Amino acid sequence: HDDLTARCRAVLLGVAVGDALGAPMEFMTSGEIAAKYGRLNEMVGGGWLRLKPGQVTDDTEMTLCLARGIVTAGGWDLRTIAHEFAVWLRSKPIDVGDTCRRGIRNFMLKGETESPPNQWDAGNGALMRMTPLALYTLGDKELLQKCSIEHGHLTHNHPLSDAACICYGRMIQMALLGAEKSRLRREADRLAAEYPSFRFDPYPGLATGYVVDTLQTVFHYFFRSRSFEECVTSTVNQGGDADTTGAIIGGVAGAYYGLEEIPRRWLKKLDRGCVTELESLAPKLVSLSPQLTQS
Amino acid sequence: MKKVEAIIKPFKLDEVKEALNEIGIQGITVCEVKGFGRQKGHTELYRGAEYVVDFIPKIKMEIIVSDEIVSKVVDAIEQAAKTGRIGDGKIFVTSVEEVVRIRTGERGEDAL
Amino acid sequence: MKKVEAIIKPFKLDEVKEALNEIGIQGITVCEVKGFGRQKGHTELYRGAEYVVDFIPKIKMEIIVSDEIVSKVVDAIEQAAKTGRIGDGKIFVTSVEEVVRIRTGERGEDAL
Amino acid sequence: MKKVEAIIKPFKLDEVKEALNEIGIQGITVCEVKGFGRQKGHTELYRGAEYVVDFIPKIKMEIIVSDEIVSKVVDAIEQAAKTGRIGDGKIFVTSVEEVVRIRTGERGEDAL
Ligand SMILES: Nc1ncnc2c1ncn2[C@@H]1O[C@H](COP(=O)(O)OP(=O)(O)O)[C@@H](O)[C@H]1O
Ligand SMILES: Nc1ncnc2c1ncn2[C@@H]1O[C@H](COP(=O)(O)OP(=O)(O)O)[C@@H](O)[C@H]1O
Ligand SMILES: Nc1ncnc2c1ncn2[C@@H]1O[C@H](COP(=O)(O)OP(=O)(O)O)[C@@H](O)[C@H]1O
Ligand SMILES: [Mg+2]
Ligand SMILES: [Mg+2]
Repeated sequence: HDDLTARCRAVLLGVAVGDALGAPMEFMTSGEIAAKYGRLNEMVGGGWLRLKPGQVTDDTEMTLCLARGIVTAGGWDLRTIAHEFAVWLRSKPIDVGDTCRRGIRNFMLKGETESPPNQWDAGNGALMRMTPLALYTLGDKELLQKCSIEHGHLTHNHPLSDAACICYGRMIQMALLGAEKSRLRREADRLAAEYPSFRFDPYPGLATGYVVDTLQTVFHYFFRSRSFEECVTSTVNQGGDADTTGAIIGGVAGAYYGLEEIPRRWLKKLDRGCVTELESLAPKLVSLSPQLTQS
Repeated sequence: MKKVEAIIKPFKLDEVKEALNEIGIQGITVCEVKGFGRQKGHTELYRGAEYVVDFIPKIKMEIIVSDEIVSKVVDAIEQAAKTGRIGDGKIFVTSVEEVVRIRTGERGEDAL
Repeated sequence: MKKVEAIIKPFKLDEVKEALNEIGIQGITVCEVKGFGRQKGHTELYRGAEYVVDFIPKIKMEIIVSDEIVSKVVDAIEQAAKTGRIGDGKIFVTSVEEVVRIRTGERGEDAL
Repeated sequence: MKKVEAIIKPFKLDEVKEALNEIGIQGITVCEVKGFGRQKGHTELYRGAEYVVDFIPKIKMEIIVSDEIVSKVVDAIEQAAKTGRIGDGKIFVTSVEEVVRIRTGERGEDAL
């Protein structure tokens, strides 16, 4: 149980670490990163958002909003989550994705909790903030599916985004319960079987905000890396939407490799308040899960 | 989609931006304009002589928004920009047929 | 209600304002713009070298008016702004759906 | 007739003018505006403290064109103005009811 709690913390901290490491690289190409940093594996700050070293962006902040929303409501309440997003949006965050902004604005102004289906909404904005959902629905695949779709549709109503969120959530849950990498690989292959565009072998090398490119990048580096540090480092050095690919792989790598493997020097760079809140929300989320409430 | 244009007093810009931020609006284009209206220009001293400058510096804001939220946007600007004194300015709404986000090629509401 | 926009030669501003005052128009918004058209830019000397600045300073006026007086307004501007030489400019009329006077909250024609 | 307005990055002005010349468009009105959006402003040092100026200088272009060539014009601007990075800008199309060439009094399409 302690191990589970630690792993759950590793999931949320993994997101923050990947976000902060990758954010200064956002919009850079792998070539530009190599030319400027060689192989980047420190939190250097800077980038288009002029970040402080260790500063997180919307990926972690929206993750926190979702986590807060679930814990505050003591369970699943979409409007509480939407409200958290609205409060966050008004707080002038360092960055907000266009699709996320539109969805949250629609909730603020029209009370809508579901964006209309839209062919252009296959961005990674819903996927990037999934980790609290994986913790909260641990032990119940149906609940994971239902919540992933409802939550995703607050901003992104698109089958590829839905499928990506569910697959990612499942992989995190398997890792939390001790599954082998090969088991996780079968889950990724299941997704690619249902939606061939997600095939990542051979890896096309695209790390854009398109949910397909994002997940291919995450899968590619997760299945060929041997440590948490290697996972996240190789991913952010790929550039593109590096804060988000970093955050997403950080989440699943945290679940798989555990808290001990997250480099101390990276954790130290994160804002204290952010770390404390993530560490305190993780056990609260999993304690609400069917896995723990039904045992 | 609609274009909301507002001519406001320059010192009101931040307050109006705030009010728009409260309703999730971030994209705004602003330019400095000269207003002629009921509010008279000011007098200026130039080379010793005093003369009336008959225009007033104003700020013109342009915000493209989707139809459903136009009235909320207009209300937000109206409340934030108002002082109750002559020269507060005007808001006008016109219809926009197409919008393109240059970076991504998105069109229509997705570009907003 | 209509928006009348006019791109005119800067030195014509006062004459056009006069002509509009004559027909009771007082509310005008003006901004400095750069025009590219058939009228070629001028040459400038900069660090000894002469080069062509390919734009011409223009003034852009915007006047929101009620439908009945649009043509009067267009004619007034046209006559006052005209020199008959290239670059006199253009007037365009677009439809306005709503106008608000911020000071009073008046809407529609009352806001004009 | 349509008005095509484009908010673009200032350094893209020449490229866009080129692209428009390519398709026979010569008449353009341009003004310098301040953009507020997702692209961050620059930092300034003031009394030792660094702070971000929250707007970005942009260029606003206005081109009145006939209906048939609107999409060509929009595409031309979109391709020429695009860098793929945040802040590339937006294009909007509105309907124009009347155009007058001041120099000649020509109206409608002849004025374009
Ligand atoms: N009909 C109009 N068309 C365009 N701009 C106008 C019009 N009326 C007013 N304005 C703009 O609004 C500003 C304020 O108008 P003004 O008449 O001074 O005060 P108020 O609207 O409070 O009576 C003017 O300086 C001008 O820029
Ligand atoms: N199609 C257009 N769209 C927008 N502005 C235009 C257009 N055509 C002309 N202009 C503006 O009008 C000004 C005068 O146009 P120009 O072609 O020089 O002279 P003329 O209209 O007298 O032939 C230009 O500098 C430009 O600001
Ligand atoms: N809804 C809008 N209404 C008016 N101008 C806008 C709007 N959205 C964006 N703009 C203008 O476009 C510029 C670029 O927008 P921005 O959000 O920075 O990047 P992008 O469109 O590439 O995502 C802004 O600086 C602003 O001038
Ligand atoms: Mg981010
Ligand atoms: Mg990102």
